[in-house]
Amino acid sequence: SEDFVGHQVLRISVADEAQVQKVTELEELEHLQLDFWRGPAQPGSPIDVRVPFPSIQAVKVFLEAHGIEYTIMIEDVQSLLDEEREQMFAFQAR
Amino acid sequence: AASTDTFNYATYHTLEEIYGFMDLLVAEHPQLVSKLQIGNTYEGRPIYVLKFSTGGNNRPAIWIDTGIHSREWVTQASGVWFAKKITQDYGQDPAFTSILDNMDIFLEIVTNPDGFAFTHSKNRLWRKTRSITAGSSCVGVDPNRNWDAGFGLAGASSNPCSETYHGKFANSEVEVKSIVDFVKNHGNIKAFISIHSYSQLLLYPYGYTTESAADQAELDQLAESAVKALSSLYGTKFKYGSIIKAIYRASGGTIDWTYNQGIKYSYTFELRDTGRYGFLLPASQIIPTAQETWLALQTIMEHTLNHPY
Repeated sequence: SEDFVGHQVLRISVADEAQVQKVTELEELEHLQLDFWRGPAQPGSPIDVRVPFPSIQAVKVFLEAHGIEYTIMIEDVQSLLDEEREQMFAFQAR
Repeated sequence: AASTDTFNYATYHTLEEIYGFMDLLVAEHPQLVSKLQIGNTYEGRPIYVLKFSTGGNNRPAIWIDTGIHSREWVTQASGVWFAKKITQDYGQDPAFTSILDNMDIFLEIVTNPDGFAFTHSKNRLWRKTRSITAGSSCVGVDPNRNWDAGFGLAGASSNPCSETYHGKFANSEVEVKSIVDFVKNHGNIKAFISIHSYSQLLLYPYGYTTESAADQAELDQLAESAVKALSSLYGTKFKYGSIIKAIYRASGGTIDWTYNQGIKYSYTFELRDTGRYGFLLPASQIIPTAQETWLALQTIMEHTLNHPY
């Protein structure tokens, strides 16, 4: 099963169209393996993106270099998945 | 589960458990519920639709589907809860009883079975179908970009590795083609509601063009009423509007095609959440999410019943 240890989900806040375009550029960089949970839309509309561990540093540097604000929505995707799986198994065990 | 009364609606389930639930529900309510197979998936799994009918022949109908994007687990889980709710409310709730006395409801709970099975076995965050694209090592097509409505225009990707890959041609995905054939053969569907998550939105056509839908004013007004009903339960805030205005340009989408087929009340829901868990919504939120969504669905269904066309 695919493992998401160290993957983070960033919530990106874009202030204007230029910043939306910058984030869209990121989307095209296939080697970063980004998974947009909420894609780039319009200024004011949050963008959520899952970033694999190897790409985190590069993405954060890129966003900060362009003055694009972000917060970490999910610190570690795998830990949420583990919780979800435990909950399912607990139910099945019962 | 021994019955749909002991089935646990507050946890996520596998494909087999959901299909087992469907059989239980049909067995418990043979006069009201039947299970139709509308096709087989790319990997050969059956595609089931539950039909809720109190009689008549080819009555005007309401279509609800969940789980077309397989990782949006709260939607399939809500679909299971809706199915049980329908059997509980018919004959009890006068407004809902009136809907089912005059219309049929079709509910497709697992609209992307291959993708859903894959989220349980290999990759919890899988979104697309599992079809193989000749010439590419990447798998799957976005089933919400594969419909014959603005197919291939801006708002989808031609890259098989993209999460929004539209596929080689419209309806290339059998999971989509099965619904297309069903809708065309039935010919009397009056409302089509496709349920996604997340971001708390109620959307109506169009996504592939900035042109307004002919019924935009009515769709907007009904959306406002529906989100008000939804919000009345737990205060969950939804925005509403056309796809292209409320979020972004998206081509080849489900409800653009259904609307162009003449199904006026075509809506897409984006359920919880606002940005804490995303697709990994805790199971403890399944029932509240389904309950609030049901209020919005009832608003749309009542409007459809009261505004025949």
